[in-house]
Amino acid sequence: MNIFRLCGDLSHLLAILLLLFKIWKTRSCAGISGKTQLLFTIVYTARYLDLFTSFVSVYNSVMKIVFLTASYGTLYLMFYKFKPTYDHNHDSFRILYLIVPALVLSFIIVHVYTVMEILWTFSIYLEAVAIMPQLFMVSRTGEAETITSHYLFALGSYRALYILNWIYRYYTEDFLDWITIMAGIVQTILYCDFFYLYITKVLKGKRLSLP
Amino acid sequence: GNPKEGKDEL
Repeated sequence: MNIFRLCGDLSHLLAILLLLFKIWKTRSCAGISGKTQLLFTIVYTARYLDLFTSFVSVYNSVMKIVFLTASYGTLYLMFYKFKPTYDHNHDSFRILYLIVPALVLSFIIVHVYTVMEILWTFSIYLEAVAIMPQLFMVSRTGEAETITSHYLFALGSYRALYILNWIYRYYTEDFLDWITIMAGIVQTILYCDFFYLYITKVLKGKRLSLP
Repeated sequence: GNPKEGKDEL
């Protein structure tokens, strides 16, 4: 554990809790992509099945359980409790275009051929692109609520901080995993446009709207 | 470091 990793995890946790808070407080999931949330739930489920097979630390297990619970909770709020507020007309990204390539790639570029390892690899690839339906939705509606922007910023920062963590781990522990690094870089690049808009608009107190 | 045994990240 190092400071970059810890900040990354906390940023990730903050993002997930911000989203739940937003939906609960406004009693609405308007502007949130249910498809992105579904993809994240698939990601956590595929990756954290190792809760049953390996133990790393209490911190690790607790965070995994929180991420899993929060993501299923978010789906429950979006597709059941506040379903009438879900803006599905604007959430039209085809997620099979993301799931199928991620699955295929996880059979091609993978460390070892075991079910758990392929599921883990699939989760890494899918996570890298899981935000695309949400970004697509923002671009279709041309705007995002401020709290949604904070959510996206925290979520994007998490993987960027993980990149710093990987650089740090490379120098201090000789730890290197190209699968997570490449996927993490792709994931962070996808947020770049958004980061720019966030810094130039939201931080100056303006609502995020596209030109 | 063997990343397969690592999996200590979230």
